[in-house]
Amino acid sequence: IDSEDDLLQECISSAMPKKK
Amino acid sequence: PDSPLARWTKSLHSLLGDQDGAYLFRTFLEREQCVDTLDFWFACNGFRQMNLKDTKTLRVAKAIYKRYIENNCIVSKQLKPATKTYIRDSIKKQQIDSIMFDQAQTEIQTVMEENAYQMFLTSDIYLEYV
Repeated sequence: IDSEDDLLQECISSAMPKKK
Repeated sequence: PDSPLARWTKSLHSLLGDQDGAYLFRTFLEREQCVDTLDFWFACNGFRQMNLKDTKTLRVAKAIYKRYIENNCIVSKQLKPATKTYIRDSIKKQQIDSIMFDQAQTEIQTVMEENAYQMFLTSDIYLEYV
C-alpha cells in the first residue's frame, strides 16, 4: 500500500503541467 | 506576443499552466517559504480528476486535509473557518466529492494572485530568467 505522502505527491504531480 | 513570458504576466493561471513558469514560481515560493500554497493548489486540481469510485480517492482527500488544512500551516491560515469546517465534515462523514476542495482552492488562489504572484513578477528569480 502506498503511504499517504506518496499518494499526495502522486496527486500533485498528476496536476503539474507537462513539457510540450 | 504569445511567448511564454508574455503568457506568464497575463494571469496566474497562464503561469501555472506552463511547465517552466510553474517550476520557476515554485522555486520562488520555496525561497519565500510558502510553497505549500502552490502544492495545495495543484493537489486540488489533481484531486478533482480522480475517480470517486476508487478507494484511493478518499485516502488522498484525507492526506490533503491532514497535510494542509488540519494543522496550522500557511494554507490553513489563509482559509476561512467555514471552508475548513466543510472539508473536515465531508471527510468525517466520508462524503467525498470532486468539488469538495474547490472553495478552498479559490481562496488560496485569490491570496496567491494578490500577493505571491505580484511579488514573483518583480522578483530577481523572474527578472533573471527574463
